[in-house]
Amino acid sequence: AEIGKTLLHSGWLAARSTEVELNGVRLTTTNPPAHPSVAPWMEAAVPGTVLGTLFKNKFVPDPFYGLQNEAIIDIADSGREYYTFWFFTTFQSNLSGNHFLDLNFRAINYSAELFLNGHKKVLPKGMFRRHSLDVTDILLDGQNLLAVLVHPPDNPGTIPPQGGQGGDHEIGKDIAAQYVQGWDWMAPIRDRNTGIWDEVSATVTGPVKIIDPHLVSSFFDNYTRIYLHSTVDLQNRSSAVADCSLNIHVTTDIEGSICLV
Amino acid sequence: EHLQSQNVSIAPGVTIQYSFPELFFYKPKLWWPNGLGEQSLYNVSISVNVKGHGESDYWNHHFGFRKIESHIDSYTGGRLFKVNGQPIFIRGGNWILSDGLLRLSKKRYETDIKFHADMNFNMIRCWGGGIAERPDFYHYCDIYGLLVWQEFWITGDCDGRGDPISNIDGPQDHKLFLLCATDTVKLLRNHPSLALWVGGNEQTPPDDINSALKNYLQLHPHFKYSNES
Repeated sequence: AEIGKTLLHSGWLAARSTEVELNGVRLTTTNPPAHPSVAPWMEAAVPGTVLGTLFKNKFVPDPFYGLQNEAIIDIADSGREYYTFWFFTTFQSNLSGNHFLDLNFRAINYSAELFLNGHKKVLPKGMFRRHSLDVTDILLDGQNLLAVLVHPPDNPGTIPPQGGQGGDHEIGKDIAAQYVQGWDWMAPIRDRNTGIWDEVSATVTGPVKIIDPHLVSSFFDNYTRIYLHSTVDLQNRSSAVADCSLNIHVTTDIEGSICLV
Repeated sequence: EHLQSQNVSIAPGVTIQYSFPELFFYKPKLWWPNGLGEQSLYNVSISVNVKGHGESDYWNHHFGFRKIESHIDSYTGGRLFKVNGQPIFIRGGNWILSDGLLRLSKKRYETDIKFHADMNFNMIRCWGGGIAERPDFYHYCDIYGLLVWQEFWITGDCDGRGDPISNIDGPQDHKLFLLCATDTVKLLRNHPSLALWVGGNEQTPPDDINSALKNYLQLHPHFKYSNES
């Protein structure tokens, strides 16, 4: 496996949790969904939302045309289970001995349980947080089965008949987007944007991982003298001392492929 | 002069924080907002090689040299901005998000943000009832010179107002709010277009959240007195 990031944005399937009788362990071991999708499974929108998946598969009309949003059941009436969905995909891996693999979800709304090859991990609440899981120990050479059960916000609220700013305001209890209960400019989003709504990736690293570098500049002498300050977290995941060569390199494209170092 | 290597030793199972010695630049091209100059971007790459293993990890990011200052003007009550020492007249647009089904493609972001630049705007304000915008959004704001005013997830109508009146101490889990806030800051902080963090829409968050955010986001003293000879 090469060091670096691979996007996991293709081949996702989805199904309403109440229509799937199997649990996450069986979905990711003995009974994965069939490809191509067979009901209740459908092609998923990842990154995206449950409502986006339902629209993609023509189970709901486009909520942004005319009054079609009225034809889609609101989570307040359907219950949270209706918009609780399984998402499933597979990916290949072939790690060498000193490599590690992380699964990264840049944002999930609102919480999730992840199953990889029969092993469960919890992705805690919060629409605006990243999840990065070291799954090296549970990875298989070749094909890996990944299922994610995504739950809607804890407090999806109800929409008063007269509408209103943020519906009944219940969504304000959660750390989530608040416009989804409807506003003066916007109809309520029926699933409250439940889903794996931003980038999903797998990253392969060696024993030392770079985490969240921070770049800051300071300016002197009327912007003629400038310093770039950079700080980085480094995580050694091996069981041995890591002697590292750490490099920073700043370039700018001048023209075409000519680079100034 | 802009390539630097350092040797670091890390104990097993440990995470360390490492600061490179600062890199010096003489008259680098500055990043300017739309209409004031070019949006010069440098590519910063950081890599780590481990003895006996080879390359272990790498990271790349576009970076722009710019200094953004702002303060509330006591006479008008409005917020005044300076970029690279120059006062800038803000022509801004309000933004919730690109699509209600969160179909947030790069192509869509580029089109939307270029449209704002073509309208001669130089700032986008991301409303607190929407989302913390994504790195792709910020990437195109970097490219097209749109400053970003990013609010956290507090609105008057869901947190303290409305009919019936909502919980003024909302959201329920303050610790989770701060965890999400700090993680979002880490996700977006290197974008030159990022101009201002705001606690929420039309109000401040509950006191404990507000003071924690202020404390977390305050400028390090080292950078308060820069631009002196």
